[in-house]
Amino acid sequence: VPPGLGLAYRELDCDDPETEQVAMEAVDYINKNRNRGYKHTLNQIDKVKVWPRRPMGEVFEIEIDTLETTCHVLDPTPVVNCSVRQLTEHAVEGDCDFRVLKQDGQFFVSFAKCDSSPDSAEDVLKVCPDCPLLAPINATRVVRTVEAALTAFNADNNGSYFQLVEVSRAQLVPLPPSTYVEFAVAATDCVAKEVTDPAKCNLLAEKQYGFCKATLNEKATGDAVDVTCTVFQTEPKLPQPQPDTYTLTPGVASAVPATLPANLPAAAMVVGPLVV
Amino acid sequence: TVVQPDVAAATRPLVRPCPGRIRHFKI
Repeated sequence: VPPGLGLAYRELDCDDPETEQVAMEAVDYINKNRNRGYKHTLNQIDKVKVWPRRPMGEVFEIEIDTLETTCHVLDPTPVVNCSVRQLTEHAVEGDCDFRVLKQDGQFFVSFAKCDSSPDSAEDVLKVCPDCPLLAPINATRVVRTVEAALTAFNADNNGSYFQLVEVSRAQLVPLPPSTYVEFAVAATDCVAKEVTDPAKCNLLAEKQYGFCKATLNEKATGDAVDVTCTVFQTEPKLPQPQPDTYTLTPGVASAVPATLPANLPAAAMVVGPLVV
Repeated sequence: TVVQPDVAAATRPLVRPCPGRIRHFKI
């Protein structure tokens, strides 16, 4: 290293417009590369260091805090139009470390690592003593609610049979005794009204996803399920540049099925979100 | 801070450069 040049980083204000630009690139990267859970939005920039990079450019080492929004990652709504999940709904935050190369005015993510965690039960109950807390997605009541909701949705659906992609969140409500769930679905090559064995249905080559919210009320006369699903417009996904290292916690690992036969019929194009 | 009249007091930044502002709420 030539003397005097040094390999020191420069410190930048966390609220500097350049830092914020890098942070927004990082959040955009998170939302484009997650395939389960919800979109996140920037909450706070914790730290930033800017390293010189030879032969040219700079590397931003940045730590950011994010908050979960109410938009599922499969929802095409731009994150700026998504509401932040409120404390009373048992909010989830993300802690992320990024390295972003800035060269010729362009940004390239070279490293990303995020951990997400829900707010503590104590914090939620402090602001809202009666609010239901997040429940494990494999809880018996949750599984039963999702199954009942998906069955009800498909029974009312004149188009494709939709299969479960993932359960995104669930809450056990004490009074009245009920279970609230949110889950993602995907269209298959089966017709909903004609399905006899759902295991034989395949996802469409041109994926069509939906997002459902459902409540199962446990009544003395029997369970009553209320489900609302939004089917998203299909759109071709452009391949995203991948970093050298990309680590995600098990909680945000891929849940979308891998390869599918390419000769399946294409999904019908839906103009705008379809609420069923 | 008590200083002599002709000695400049150490200036401290009014705003800490990091962490930055909270946009929504802290959990």
